[in-house]
Amino acid sequence: EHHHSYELSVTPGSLVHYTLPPLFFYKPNLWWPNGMGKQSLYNIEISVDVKGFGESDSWSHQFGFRKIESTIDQATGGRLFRVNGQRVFIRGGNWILSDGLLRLSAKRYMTDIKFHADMNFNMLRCWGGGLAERPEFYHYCDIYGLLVWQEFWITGDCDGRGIPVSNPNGPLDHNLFLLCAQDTIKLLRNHASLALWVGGNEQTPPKDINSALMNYLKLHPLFKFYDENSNVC
Amino acid sequence: MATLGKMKLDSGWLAARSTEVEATGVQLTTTTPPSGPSSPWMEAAVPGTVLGTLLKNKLVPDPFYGLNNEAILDIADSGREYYTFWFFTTFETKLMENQHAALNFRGINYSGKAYLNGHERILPKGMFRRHSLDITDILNPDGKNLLAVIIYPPDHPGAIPPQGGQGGDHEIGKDVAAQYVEGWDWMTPIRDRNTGIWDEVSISITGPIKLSDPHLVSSFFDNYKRAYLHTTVDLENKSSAPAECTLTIQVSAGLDEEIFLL
Repeated sequence: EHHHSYELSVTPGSLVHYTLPPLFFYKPNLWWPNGMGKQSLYNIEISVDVKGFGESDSWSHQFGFRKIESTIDQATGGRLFRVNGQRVFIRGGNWILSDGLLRLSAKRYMTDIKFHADMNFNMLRCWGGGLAERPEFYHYCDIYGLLVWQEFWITGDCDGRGIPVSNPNGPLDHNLFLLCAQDTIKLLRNHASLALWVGGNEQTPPKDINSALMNYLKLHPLFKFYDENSNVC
Repeated sequence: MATLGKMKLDSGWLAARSTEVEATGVQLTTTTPPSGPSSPWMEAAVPGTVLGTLLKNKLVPDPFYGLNNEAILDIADSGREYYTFWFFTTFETKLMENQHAALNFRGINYSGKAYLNGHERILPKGMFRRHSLDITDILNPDGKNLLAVIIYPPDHPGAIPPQGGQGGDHEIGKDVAAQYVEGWDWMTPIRDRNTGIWDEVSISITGPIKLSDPHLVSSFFDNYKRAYLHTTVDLENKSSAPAECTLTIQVSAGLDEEIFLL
């Protein structure tokens, strides 16, 4: 449906962060959570050719067009989720991890996640004491329509609210925590099913970590601009 | 000539407890590589954890049955070196001119060192971070490469109090790693704290330009009739010459079950 090419040059040994012009779609097939519609996914391929060499690298991903919002509902005090503007009644389950020896095959993930979809769930909450789940986990959540609530690695018990109270200031190395968080965000951010990043389980991360995470994850100003000026395009 | 793209290293791995291996990482990947699964070396489960490898070789009972977990030595009692393991494998890769190769670990727990053909590379701490090592200049000319990786457990594996409890003595919270491994009200402790090469290992081959971390975001207008796909991507020029590039993006609708692409 869409095939676009752009020319650019990259100087030796340098790294360029390149933003492509936005691609316009009219009435794209939208991605919906389990039970609300189809989980339409588009194959996106990005490749780079170098003059005098040919194709140098390529990358592909199954992408879902969807808009996920969540706010605290004043009436209930609970978190209200909307997907593509529609309110969602969340039927969710806790997810720690699939196997305590981390034997995490794609086949295992497919079986586990389809099982939850067959149980009519539409959200999995990845608990902060477990893993930042893997791309294969998210791939099958994309396919079966399970929204994902992904927590970072803070739990009340180990970070300031346990018995005995321990690590009130979280992990020893905050920079390492934030480096891991950044890398994890880059690893997972393109998945349609990723609905919510959460600082930790039953505990707010230490102030410096929490504000850095809020900063990494805030909506890019460009999209705020687009959202607020919807006729801008 | 090496094919562009990613080659997973998920078979043919060996493992050995570090305290039972005399050779250094340089020796293992040059003069004295292990010959096969003969003691102290054993077949390894990679990706996986040390316990997963020990279970694969029936050196521990399966912790998920009965009280077997009680029969497995906890790292608090054994010390970190007991669960510090070497992993070893070989792979073939022959680069063409102006091709570049990277060795990628999508997740190790908790830190380590990789040795490739006698060259050492550090794998810094952290369970939830990727490592990508440029190995273009340290591949063997004949295409046969020897890789050894030593993996160290979390710095603070902690100890499990007699009464158990959520997160044991909480020491694991000092590291950036999964915390359930000290045990919780629904889970017994994991004796090796999930130490190991727990996620995918791969070799990626590119030309002079390498793509990384594309970011895709969609925005909507007119009640979802109009949509835009916003894309950013990093391009890294691994070569010593300027690169004139053509960047292409192609979007095709996923095929429904009843539609086939001829």
